[in-house]
Amino acid sequence: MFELTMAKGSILQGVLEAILDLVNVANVDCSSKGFSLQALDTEHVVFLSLFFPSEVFRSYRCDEDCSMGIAIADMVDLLRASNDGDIITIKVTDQNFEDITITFESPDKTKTTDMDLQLVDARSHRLKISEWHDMESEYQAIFCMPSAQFMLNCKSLSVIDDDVVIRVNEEVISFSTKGKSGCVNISHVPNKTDNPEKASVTLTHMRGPVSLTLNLRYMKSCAKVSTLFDQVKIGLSTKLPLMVECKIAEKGYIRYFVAPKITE
Amino acid sequence: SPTQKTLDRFFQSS
Repeated sequence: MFELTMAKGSILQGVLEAILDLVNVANVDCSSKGFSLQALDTEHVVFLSLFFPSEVFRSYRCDEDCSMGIAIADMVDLLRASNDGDIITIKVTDQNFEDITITFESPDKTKTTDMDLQLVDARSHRLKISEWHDMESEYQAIFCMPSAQFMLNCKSLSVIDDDVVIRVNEEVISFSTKGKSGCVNISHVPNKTDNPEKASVTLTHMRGPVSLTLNLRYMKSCAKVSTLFDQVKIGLSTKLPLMVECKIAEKGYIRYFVAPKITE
Repeated sequence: SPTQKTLDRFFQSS
């Protein structure tokens, strides 16, 4: 049996709302350690991987590891029907592995709403990716910035064109674009420390200058999720997809892997 | 102009 409870408006609900513009169906794996979700957008440009450790939920129980496909858009629609103050329970029993039960309980416990959502096949949304600890050292540059600043950069650039070029070297981290009506270049002088301050742009890992071109549509989606958190961490490599990461509590994370645009 | 790549070249689908 798997069962988690959370308050209406919790971070999981916020994240599910924020990923809707990219994914419809997600593969969810549950273990005693927590709730993880993987999803691939229909164009195979963005892979999303998140892990919510058990301690971020109001209560969490998972007797046996389980994996299920969830139609995220339908689930979010159901969750939206909850009222302020409701406690939301998500449950799957071993007897019935065909659907997931979502329950809302009013704060005074006088009203309960039960809903069943059918599970779907989401096996194609599983991707074999290395453990992050192995991958981090493969990125040429990793920097952190306030997520509000990241969103602002993406919005400012998308006025001019659909693409952004992110360049990182020891001296500067820049976001630039060039379109028919003009160009925009936003430069940040980074701090260099392993312990980034919340309000600044910090270069945490640097093995050499790197630049990548990315579609701003996907970057804005990443930025939307990141604004649920204070800071966003961005990794660039010419051999790996761009990585956008936000930390959830001590051990949790939400990571986007975005394929770049490349000139043939 | 640059072409959008997919993730298939980076990750192996299971």
